[in-house]
Amino acid sequence: TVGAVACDANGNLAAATSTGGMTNKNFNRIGDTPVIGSGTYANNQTCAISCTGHGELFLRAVAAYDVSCLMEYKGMNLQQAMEIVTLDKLVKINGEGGMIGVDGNANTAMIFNSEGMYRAMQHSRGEKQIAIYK
Amino acid sequence: MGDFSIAIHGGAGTILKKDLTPELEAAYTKGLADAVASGYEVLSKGGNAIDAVTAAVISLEDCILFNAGKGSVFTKTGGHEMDAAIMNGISLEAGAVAGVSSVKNPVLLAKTIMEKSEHVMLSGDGALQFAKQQQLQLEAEDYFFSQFRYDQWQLVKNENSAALDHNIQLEKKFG
Repeated sequence: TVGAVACDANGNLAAATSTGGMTNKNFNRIGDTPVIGSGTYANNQTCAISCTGHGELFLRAVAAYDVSCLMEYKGMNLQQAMEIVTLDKLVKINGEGGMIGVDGNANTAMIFNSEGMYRAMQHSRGEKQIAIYK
Repeated sequence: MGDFSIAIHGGAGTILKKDLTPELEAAYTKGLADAVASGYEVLSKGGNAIDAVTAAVISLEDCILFNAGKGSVFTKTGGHEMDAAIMNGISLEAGAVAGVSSVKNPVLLAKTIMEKSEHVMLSGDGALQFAKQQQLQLEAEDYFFSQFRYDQWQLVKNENSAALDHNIQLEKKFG
């Protein structure tokens, strides 16, 4: 599953996700990717999130929107909210995978509970990262 | 002009270091670098976040290494069914597509659904019909084929379960 989140120079946020799904899937199975709030979510007031991993668990956790809710209702920052959802809530239901996020100040986070996540980021301040493993 | 940024992912899971040769790691790194550069270029020219995430995801869909668009995994029946979604943080507008075949870039279909339909989510044959109506680029089944994904499917196709693409070990049957 691939995805991207961005904050533009005006502070506007967007998220997009795309996938071929699971190998050997049957019965027109779909995962979290096309379900707004589970795999993809963007709200200028909080964050933009794109998820990757075992879609059924991200669906049950409503993972992307949950990050936004933690920021909106509990006042958490992006990193804190993503860590709670990815490293605590998803782990407790065996939801393997991760997510990327950005907030309105162009802060980014890339959090995962699996062995690796193909990921990259670039910031206008000059920071740039490409990585696979922890 | 304020700060701007982009982040991308190309999948997560049990990515075994021993299976990732230096050549393959270099190819994945290049695929990630190309995608983040595509999105960053949009932002650095003053473009908006929606166009940036679209450009980055198209780049990843067009790279055969990643499980989206070209190089998507195989279904139980040996085909490809793709899903995509996009959301605009300004307006909370969203577009999504599920279980679509033949569309070269499903993220573009999701964006078109967001911008040109009255719906949020379309699926299957109806989504393909809408893509044709909107003149999005279609591809034959062999465009989406990759030997690597085919070999993965061969290992699990007689099982009754589906598998995350990164969790299938070529030397060890999943499930």
